[in-house]
Amino acid sequence: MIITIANQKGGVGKTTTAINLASALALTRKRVLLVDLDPQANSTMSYIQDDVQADASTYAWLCEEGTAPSFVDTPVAGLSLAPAHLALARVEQQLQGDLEAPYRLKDALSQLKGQFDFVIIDTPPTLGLLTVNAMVASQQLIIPIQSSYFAMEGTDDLLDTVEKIKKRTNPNLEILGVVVTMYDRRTVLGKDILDQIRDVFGQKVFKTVITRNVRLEESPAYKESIFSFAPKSSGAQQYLKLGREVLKRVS
Amino acid sequence: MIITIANQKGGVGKTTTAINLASALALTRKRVLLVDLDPQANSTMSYIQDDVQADASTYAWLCEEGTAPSFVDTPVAGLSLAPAHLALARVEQQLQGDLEAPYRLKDALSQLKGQFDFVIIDTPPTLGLLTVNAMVASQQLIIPIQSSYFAMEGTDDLLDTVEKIKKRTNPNLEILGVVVTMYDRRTVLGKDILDQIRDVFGQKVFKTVITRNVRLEESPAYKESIFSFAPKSSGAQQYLKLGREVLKRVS
Ligand SMILES: Nc1ncnc2c1ncn2[C@@H]1O[C@H](COP(=O)(O)OP(=O)(O)OP(=O)(O)O)[C@@H](O)[C@H]1O
Ligand SMILES: Nc1ncnc2c1ncn2[C@@H]1O[C@H](COP(=O)(O)OP(=O)(O)OP(=O)(O)O)[C@@H](O)[C@H]1O
Ligand SMILES: [Mg+2]
Ligand SMILES: [Mg+2]
Repeated sequence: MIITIANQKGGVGKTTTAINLASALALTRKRVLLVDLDPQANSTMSYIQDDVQADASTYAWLCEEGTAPSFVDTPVAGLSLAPAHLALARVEQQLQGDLEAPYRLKDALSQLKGQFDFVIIDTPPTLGLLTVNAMVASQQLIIPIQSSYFAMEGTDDLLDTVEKIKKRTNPNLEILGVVVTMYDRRTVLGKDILDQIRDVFGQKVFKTVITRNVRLEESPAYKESIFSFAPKSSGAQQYLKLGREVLKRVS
Repeated sequence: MIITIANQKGGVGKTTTAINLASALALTRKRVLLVDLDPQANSTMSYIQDDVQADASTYAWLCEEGTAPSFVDTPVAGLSLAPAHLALARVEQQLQGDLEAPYRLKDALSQLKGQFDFVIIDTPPTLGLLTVNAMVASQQLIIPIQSSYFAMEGTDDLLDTVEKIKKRTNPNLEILGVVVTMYDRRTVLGKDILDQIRDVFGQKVFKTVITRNVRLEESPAYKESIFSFAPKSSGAQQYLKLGREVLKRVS
């Protein structure tokens, strides 16, 4: 099962969801691969200390033909990582005019068939070729939406892109769900925004809401998932619940 | 004095800084114009309730020749607003190949010479034509940087763009300062990130740090600045201090 985490809005919790959902699934004894497709490599930095070479990153998966897709271990048992590299920023330019360009990730992942139960793909805040590659390669899409007054701006563009991809390149792509992130329980505004998101996305909205929890901001600095860093935190409990909800929805 | 608020990273506090710094300056009896150059129109939504027509927005400033640049009042005394519109998303495409494209905002603002003491420009999270227009039109740049583990990723690209603009189109552009946003006092991580930002930007970093304060998230829902919405909050006190620091640096 290949799942893309996408929202072209910046700073809405894509990486935080990718790294902790991937860990949550690994904790249930699933074999999980976290694929970092963002040139900013935030998912990579959350688990890996050492420098990554471009030819050992997802850049090579997309742009270096004939490379067997490589990945590395993370500190989390059962979780592997395909690290990103800043070279990904050139992919759009490099694959300009290549009709195969949207399928590069799909082809690379097909070489890993059977090695993983879940592939979780973190994407950059754009609707460009990298995010398209992720959506073309995936069966499912999870959309993190930040609980903020401006939360819904731009979701139309994201949904248009999904529709275009379903129409031509990947009719199997489904929206697995919308996860509300950085929710603040203390405000009336938070409640209003949650209602607004539920009005628009209905049953797609996961029951699990991720509330604002500073532990989720800290764990990447220690190269740990939230589950080893702060297992009793609300962040850990909520991402564990989200993992269970995802398993339920895909079964 | 024309000041651009820019950082191509999403969700780092550009809009929150634009709307509240503009108000802080208006509170000191300066005549201030807040220019919204983001198709997502978040600054606009923070002060204006009614729908804005494309031909009465900054889209018209950039793409409709011969239009006198229009603006509207806000609930804040002394603060006017040039509202944005989703049509701005087409500007890059529409002005394709036009050698004058980077100068459109500069030309529009020159028609308003003498009407305002400060022009504050909110920009989208990109380094495209809209942000370039803002930087070409401005004397000063303020860079909000979110206090987060991934804070410094991407600042190189921003600084490269500034250098390119200084080299050719606007040699007068200066970085007025870097403002650290969404700082969390309670964490060791916050302290480390602040030190890291200060190591890189030195004296450019404003003494005023904006800490995380939920009131700053709420005030746009009420179409008020933080100063009328929650005058005693840390958000209000800090943006007031930032206003004073800006005045000191430009005098
Ligand atoms: N529930 C939460 N509580 C507190 N902080 C959070 C939470 N979720 C995310 N954050 C923090 O907010 C910031 C943005 O989150 P994140 O990096 O996951 O977003 P993103 O969508 O991947 O951003 P980008 O578009 O830049 O890749 C990070 O500093 C992260 O640690
Ligand atoms: N100091 C703060 N404390 C609490 N919340 C904040 C603070 N600063 C900004 N926010 C909230 O964080 C979110 C992102 O901030 P903002 O919209 O100002 O960023 P931005 O850089 O303009 O984002 P974009 O790139 O999408 O335009 C908003 O919901 C905002 O209300
Ligand atoms: Mg990310
Ligand atoms: Mg903004």
